[in-house]
Amino acid sequence: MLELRLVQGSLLKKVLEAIRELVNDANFDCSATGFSLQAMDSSHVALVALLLRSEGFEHYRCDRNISMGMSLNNMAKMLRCAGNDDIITVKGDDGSDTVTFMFESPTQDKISDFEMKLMDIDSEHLGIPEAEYHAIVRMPSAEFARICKDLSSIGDTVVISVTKEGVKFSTKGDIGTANIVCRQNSSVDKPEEATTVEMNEPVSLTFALRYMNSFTKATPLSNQVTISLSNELPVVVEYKIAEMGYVRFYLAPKIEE
Amino acid sequence: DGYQLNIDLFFTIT
Repeated sequence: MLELRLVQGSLLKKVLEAIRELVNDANFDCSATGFSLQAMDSSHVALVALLLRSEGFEHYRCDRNISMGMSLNNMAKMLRCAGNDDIITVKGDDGSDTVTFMFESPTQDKISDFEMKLMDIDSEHLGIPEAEYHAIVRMPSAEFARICKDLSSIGDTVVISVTKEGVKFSTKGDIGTANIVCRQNSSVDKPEEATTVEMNEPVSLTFALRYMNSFTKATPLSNQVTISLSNELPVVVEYKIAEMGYVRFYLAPKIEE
Repeated sequence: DGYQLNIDLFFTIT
């Protein structure tokens, strides 16, 4: 028996919109810790890890660990039927091949339930070790989205370089080149507008912009994004989900041929 | 533009 009641149902809607471009089908794992997902994109270039901690739900019942395979497009179709202010409850029974999403309007005058078919998904679970990163950049998520969008009109890849001067995003394409430098500005009045750069060692890595742009679908989840970089390791692009957890995207770098 | 590495090179299957 599984029953998860999320008062801020819009969070689940935003989570789905954040990941469904990258991943088509995925297993949602439910345990005492929370509701989580780990999945690679079909090319095995990027990985998404989601955690919604049990404490963040108003009611969280999960009698035993359960894994539910879902089509994220179908799940998104159902969650789009929930109002932004609705309370969403996810219900499942042991051995059942369906999951139910219940939507309650804030005034309790409209209650809907949508039953979705589950699917069997073979997926490998990867162990992600804790790593010390050479550089950690925190910046407004909307600014990062703007930079990825702007650069992708010039080139296909972005070089992210961190020095003590700040973080530089560069691209080149047939029509020319572009460089955008963001400097640390932690003295701004609003913390959500701050850019901070922690650097232990200078880093410079190349990534496909197509994936970076896909990660920025998570922008509505958080005002800030954290980009963790180490030479020759995947970048981690993290959007924290207020009080509940995170969506983390891992992207393998491109290297010189 | 460089050679794209795969993500599963970096993590082990658990």
